[in-house]
Amino acid sequence: MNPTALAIHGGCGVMARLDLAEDEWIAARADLGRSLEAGWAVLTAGGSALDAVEAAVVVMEDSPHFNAGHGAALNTDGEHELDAAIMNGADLAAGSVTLARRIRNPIRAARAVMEAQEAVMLGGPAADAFAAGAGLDIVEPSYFTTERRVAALSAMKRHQAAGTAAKASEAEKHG
Amino acid sequence: TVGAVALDSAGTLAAATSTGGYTNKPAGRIGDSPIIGAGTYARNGVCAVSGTGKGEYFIRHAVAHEIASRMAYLGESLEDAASKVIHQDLKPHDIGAGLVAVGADGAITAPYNTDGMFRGWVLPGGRMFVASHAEVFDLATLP
Repeated sequence: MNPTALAIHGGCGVMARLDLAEDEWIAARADLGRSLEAGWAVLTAGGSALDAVEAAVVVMEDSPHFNAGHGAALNTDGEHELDAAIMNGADLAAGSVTLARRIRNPIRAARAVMEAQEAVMLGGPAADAFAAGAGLDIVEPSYFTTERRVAALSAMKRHQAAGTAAKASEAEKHG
Repeated sequence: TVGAVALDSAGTLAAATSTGGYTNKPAGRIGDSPIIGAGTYARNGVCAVSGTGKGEYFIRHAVAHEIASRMAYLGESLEDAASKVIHQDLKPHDIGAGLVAVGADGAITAPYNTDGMFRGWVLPGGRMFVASHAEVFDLATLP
């Protein structure tokens, strides 16, 4: 059997630790571990790399500690617009969704787009509608919102009003 | 932004990325994550890449595909190709950037140019590590 390998990231910047309270970092660390466990379980069972990366990303999308899915950042209108992509190195098949608002796990929608083979990328309401038609979990946009992201947007608005947006911390920008 | 890259026992590589963009981003703005070749890319025999950072520059530099191209056409190692893109190509832009990548041989790299990056990996044999800055936590050995 060939070697297997798995790696994940949960975002970069100062927020990767310094802006987190100790209990938040412990919780984020635990979720990173759960993400690795999910992906590794697929690989050690002889599953595909595609299934492994999807499983790993779903865990982080469901965690409030990362900027994806539940816990995603808010745009200038105070709304969520979610992007995701997945790619299979075996045949260069790929799928992505962008500006999605109601798909609980956008990475699952990207996978569905890839497998449908009619498009590589679907955007906005079409992406949401496609995901619903594919039987994926659809949620209210408020599902994605956390207090941390609301506070971050408020802080950014204050920085904008004061003309100090460039001084906003990574946590305020990315959470 | 979150992402994952993997190599399976059949030798297939895959990459996945998901994001909410950034706080106060313009409505309708699309970053690099859903752009194949920018924030996400995989090609068997070469590498799989998932990125995080200022997406506009990942798109302009076609970062994930650039790493694969350096490896395929110049023969660079995974670590060298990824490091050059993060620490040299993107350096003049003074933007935060990072990525995880896995090669066809199972090599893993995770360069970043910010103060830290949430990341994790599993070594052959199942030892699992997570990290944010230089501090690395050996969590467990997975079955």
